[in-house]
Amino acid sequence: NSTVEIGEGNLKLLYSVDGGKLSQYINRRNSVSAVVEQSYSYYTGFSGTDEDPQASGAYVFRSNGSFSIKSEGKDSLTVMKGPLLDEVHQHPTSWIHQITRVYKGKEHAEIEFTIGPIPIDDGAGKEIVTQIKTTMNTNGTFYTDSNGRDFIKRIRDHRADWDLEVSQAIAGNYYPINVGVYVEDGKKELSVLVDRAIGGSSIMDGQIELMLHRRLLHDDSRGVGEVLNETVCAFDDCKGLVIKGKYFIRIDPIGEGAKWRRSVGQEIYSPLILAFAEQDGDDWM
Amino acid sequence: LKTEKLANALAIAQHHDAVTGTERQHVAADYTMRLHMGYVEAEKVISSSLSSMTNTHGKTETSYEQCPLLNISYCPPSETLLSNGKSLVVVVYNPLGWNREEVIQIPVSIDEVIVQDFKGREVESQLLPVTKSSLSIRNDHLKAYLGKPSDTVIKYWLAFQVSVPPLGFSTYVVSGARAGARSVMSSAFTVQGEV
Repeated sequence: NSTVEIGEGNLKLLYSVDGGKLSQYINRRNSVSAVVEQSYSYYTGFSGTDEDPQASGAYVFRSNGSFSIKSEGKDSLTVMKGPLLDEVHQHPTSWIHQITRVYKGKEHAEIEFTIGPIPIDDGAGKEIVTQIKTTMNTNGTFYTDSNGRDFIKRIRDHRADWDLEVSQAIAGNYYPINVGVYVEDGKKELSVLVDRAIGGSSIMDGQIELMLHRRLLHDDSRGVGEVLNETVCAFDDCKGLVIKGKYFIRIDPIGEGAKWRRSVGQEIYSPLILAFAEQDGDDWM
Repeated sequence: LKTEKLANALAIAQHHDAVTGTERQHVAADYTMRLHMGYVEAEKVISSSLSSMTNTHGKTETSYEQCPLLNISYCPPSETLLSNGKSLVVVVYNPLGWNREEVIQIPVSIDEVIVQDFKGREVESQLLPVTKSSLSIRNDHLKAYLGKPSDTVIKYWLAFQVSVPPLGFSTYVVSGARAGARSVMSSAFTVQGEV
């Protein structure tokens, strides 16, 4: 009674009732089981000082601390179950809404996020990230696609062809992600595919993080000449941008994730096209 | 019928500032405008192509609509047609070279629906209640985009399984349910604290 299970097919996700958080990933077909957590946090943008004037802005990512996003009020989740798919709706804050879907015929979880307007009334620009954490021992290594081509090995705080001196612990390990990112521990591989170009990393072993949205209050003086603080206006009422997208999570036995990353990675960027028409009664086309 | 505006918009959107979102806001607005112009142009090509491909019985060519605002739960053809007692034809095109089995979702305003494939066989479907937060996002954005809220009220997402051949299309018909056949309503519950 302490967990809620979703998924009518091979894939099951377990959520803890106390806290309403994702706790376990189970695939009955290939016997993969893993402890998984998913959460949101943000980096505040560095505003620059007399001694260190480079501010965090559109081009330059210089975080000034990381803050986890705690649920406002009581943690709750709404679950919808049916023959084709199960959905879990979560609303950790008034400006983050998330739907996790598990389809009966698929062996991955689809996470749809709606984020924004990012609040800036505390005077801090924020870069919102989601983190997927497992207990996998990944030894500081992760793999990201190279502009949609091969997945390339990345080692935290390391470059293969020069001696790296780390001055930005987070940004120095961020990479562009167009298709996906994965980690492996010799037994399993955790893969995440995205539907847009974003930044991401594996800041801790067994963890993958994706930067989903940004709203900053300083120009980084690197050419854009404008603060990254986009708004949408209706009737002179301007609000920060709300973004909506999806990412996809799957855990495979080692060596079996590549096929999914290649095929589903292609499908994400080539969605089915829907067109609608009307029909009178039984006048079949 | 051409797709040159879409080609131009996509070419411009490959600039590094467009990919990373580091462009100025007025430039972002320009990208949006060009992509929209490209979408509107390409939509006509798609509609014409589908009309040509589905017109196999020599009938008058069907006019197809698309739903570019489906991401904010807005799709006038699926919302209005079903409530007016007509059937909705959904054509699903697969641009990839392998068969696809996927679940698609469209917003509907009625709660008794049947989905059939092109041979008239019933297809398994599921209704999922639209949440308050989805409706709030829909209403906020429709006010911004259309200048007014929607004329229709949606109640559910209709999900159904589609199977689409490589580089081809499948057709499904969504109708108000007749006796004995209807979509399965999702069971919904909220967990709060330990309750």
